[in-house]
Amino acid sequence: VIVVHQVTKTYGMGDTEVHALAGVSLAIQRGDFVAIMGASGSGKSTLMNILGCLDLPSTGRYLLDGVDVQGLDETQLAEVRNRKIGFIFQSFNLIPRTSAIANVELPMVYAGVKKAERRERALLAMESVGLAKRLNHTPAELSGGQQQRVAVARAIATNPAMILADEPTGNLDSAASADVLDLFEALNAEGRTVVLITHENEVADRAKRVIRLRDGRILEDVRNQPL
Amino acid sequence: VIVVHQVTKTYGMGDTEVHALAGVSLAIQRGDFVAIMGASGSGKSTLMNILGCLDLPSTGRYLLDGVDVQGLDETQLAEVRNRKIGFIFQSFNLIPRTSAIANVELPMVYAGVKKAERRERALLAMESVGLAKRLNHTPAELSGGQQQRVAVARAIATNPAMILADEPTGNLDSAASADVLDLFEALNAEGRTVVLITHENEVADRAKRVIRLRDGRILEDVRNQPL
Ligand SMILES: Nc1ncnc2c1ncn2[C@@H]1O[C@H](COP(=O)(O)OP(=O)(O)OP(=O)(O)O)[C@@H](O)[C@H]1O
Ligand SMILES: Nc1ncnc2c1ncn2[C@@H]1O[C@H](COP(=O)(O)OP(=O)(O)OP(=O)(O)O)[C@@H](O)[C@H]1O
Ligand SMILES: [Mg+2]
Ligand SMILES: [Mg+2]
Repeated sequence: VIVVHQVTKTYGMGDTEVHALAGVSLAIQRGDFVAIMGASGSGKSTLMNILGCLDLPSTGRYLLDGVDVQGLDETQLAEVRNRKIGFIFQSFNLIPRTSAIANVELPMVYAGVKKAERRERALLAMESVGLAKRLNHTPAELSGGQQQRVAVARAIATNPAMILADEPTGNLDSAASADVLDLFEALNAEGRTVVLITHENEVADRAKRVIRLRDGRILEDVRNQPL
Repeated sequence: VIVVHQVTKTYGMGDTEVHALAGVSLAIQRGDFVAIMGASGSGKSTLMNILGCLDLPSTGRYLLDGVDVQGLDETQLAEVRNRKIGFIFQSFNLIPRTSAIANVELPMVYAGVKKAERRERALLAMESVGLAKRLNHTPAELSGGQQQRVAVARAIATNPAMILADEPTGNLDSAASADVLDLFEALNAEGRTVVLITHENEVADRAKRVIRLRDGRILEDVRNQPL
């Protein structure tokens, strides 16, 4: 479902040039469960943003379901994101002054899901992350880990074919982390592709495959469980 | 240096009432190194914001160096914060579109530190968190873990008597986390009080004392190393 070929991402020019990705190639088949690890600043989020069609590579090819994203315009990229991908940002990116449940429903509004079904799926998603009692709280009225879980609920409520999660348990204690991982495992067992970034070994241990980045390149790519 | 007596914090009213803190009492002596743990939503950040004079309790007493904060107005609270406390927010709270080094210098601007000395201390702080090569990057041009480390640098550059850190390693890999903890241990060895929130046992293991919260109350308070 994903083919990345010799992708680079460079920021800035001259002496402030940063090679966030210095040549990455990988393929991810439908239904895989991949953990991306690496030191702070090694290029994980940059790679994830490209996989999620939120950013384009500087050079190289990215094919999503056989379609080269380079050929798509902004509207088509947004449509691909909305239909195929559930994205969980490292900084949550919830809409301020908007209730948690409205935040979870928003991607479904764009996807044209009817109101009653939207509300029902949003409620189910909030329950599955343990926040049934926080539906009407705005982000400012939620703890850090609760905001993170709302971001998880928002990504899964559209039933996406692929979930891309950037540090989804960074602010969670081990019980809440295990709940989120149980959720990802259940979604993966249904055939959805899960790619997550983590710096925690306990989280990576539950993936089927671990890719380690270092200074914008793949250091190793290890399969721990069969597809 | 800190005395908290029967502090509560309640949000909302009626059926949306949330008891973030339901009666917390504790004392922290100068030079202690305390880790605060607990499930997501258990009241850790709420307690930390009260300790850092960023928020007032609903009921109960908070004495910082013998001074009851209830009697202070906004300006006096800001002065106490600026002079005595280095605060690291769970969501970093860096000023957007402002370089990392300007962010680190800002508390020293408020404290009236001269320009040359400000710059020198900010440089030292950025080096101590491993970001000497990212001085002029704005938050948007930094990875999540790099933003977190700028927030750490900002909190220590004023040489505060007390450091309050809310999940300072949430976005860091184990090497970068160990660097930040080495830094806190060195500051603590100089006699500075360190209070940090964490959900990672490896981080709590390095503290002298661990306080666990549950549903807004202290579940246990255990000294692991002598003061
Ligand atoms: N402004 C607010 N209005 C209403 N409820 C709030 C507000 N701020 C926090 N809360 C609630 O108070 C409780 C404690 O929040 P707090 O941020 O202290 O938790 P925490 O222990 O830091 O959690 P985390 O580990 O997820 O960061 C949470 O259940 C949260 O929903
Ligand atoms: N807009 C930008 N301009 C300049 N440099 C950038 C920009 N965005 C990211 N970088 C740099 O690219 C590198 C990779 O960033 P990235 O966010 O992918 O790292 P990461 O592996 O996700 O790190 P972390 O674990 O800290 O989140 C970093 O060194 C960062 O400073
Ligand atoms: Mg990142
Ligand atoms: Mg918190």
